[in-house]
Amino acid sequence: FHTAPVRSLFLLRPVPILLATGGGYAGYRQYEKYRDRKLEKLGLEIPPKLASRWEVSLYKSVPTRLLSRACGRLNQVELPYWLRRPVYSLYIWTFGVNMTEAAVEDLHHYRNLSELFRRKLKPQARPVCGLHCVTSPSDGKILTFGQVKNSEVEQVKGVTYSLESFLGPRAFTEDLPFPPASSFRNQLVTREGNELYHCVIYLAPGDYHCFHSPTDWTIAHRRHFPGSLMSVNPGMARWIKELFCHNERVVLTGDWKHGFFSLTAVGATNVGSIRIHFDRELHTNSPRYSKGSYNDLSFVTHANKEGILMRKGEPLGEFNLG
Amino acid sequence: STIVLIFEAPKDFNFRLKAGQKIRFGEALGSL
Repeated sequence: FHTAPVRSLFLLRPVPILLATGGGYAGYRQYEKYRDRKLEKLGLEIPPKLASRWEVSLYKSVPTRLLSRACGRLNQVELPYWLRRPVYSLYIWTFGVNMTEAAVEDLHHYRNLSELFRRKLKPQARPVCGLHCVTSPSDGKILTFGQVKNSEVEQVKGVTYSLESFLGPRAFTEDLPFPPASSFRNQLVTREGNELYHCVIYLAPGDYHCFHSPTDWTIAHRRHFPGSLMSVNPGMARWIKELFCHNERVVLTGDWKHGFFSLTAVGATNVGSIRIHFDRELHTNSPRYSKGSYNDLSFVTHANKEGILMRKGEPLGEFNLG
Repeated sequence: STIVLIFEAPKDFNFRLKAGQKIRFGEALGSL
């Protein structure tokens, strides 16, 4: 130790420290998993382990928007004809894409990965259920659903987020004759005896990424929240409370036959851009935005008092890479 | 990416779902 040249001392020091801390952290995580399995065997409910404030801040400091835009640019590079089949076949194999449902199955048709991502389906590939009043707006996995108690919504079982942070303050098209209701939830429920319901659908990378109207309704208002583009996979939704309130999202609100109705498209790292077919003014994943801001747009005009009428199953928008 | 539906409906609205299930566009989510 005493005879080693000074340079090698500096070289040696970081390596064992990193190994020791990394090994210690990994060992602690393994112990936590072992302990949780023991508790599960005893039939005890394990509270979800949420990220601490510094872990969320650390994750939010990752330039996900920049990465997302860079990834988007890369995916818009036109591939040479001979390279399309091997590249797209790798993507299809990796994410389990079902090309037999695509309107165009020939891979050479898609000039770049972005076009393959925005592929349309054959009309008969997704018949829209006529019996039930609410149908799924997209392909995906049901993360959670149910009644909204108080003003907290579950993002996955046991992890909630604030309804008011997620939708933002109620935009009333006309002045209310009475003071707003006590809780935010009660401001949304417009009819006596009604309840507020929610459903969260996670779209995996290989899923069909267009979304459609889930019911017959009129869309009166759009609110765009610029924000982070953290991953929203189920594991992250279990780990980061208020995840959906951090991320970039587009909230469409309006009315259906039973009152208030809203659909929110939440972006993610690889899918930073959200398009709404009838909303030309919407620009998501822009380089600059001010934290906590949102942009409103009303679709109610003098000519069109109701807003935009949407039929169940009608194309509404799409997620894009980048 | 994720889609979140939040809506009001009468008390007897029922979801036809199980958490974790796969679903496809156009399939039933729920009804009265």
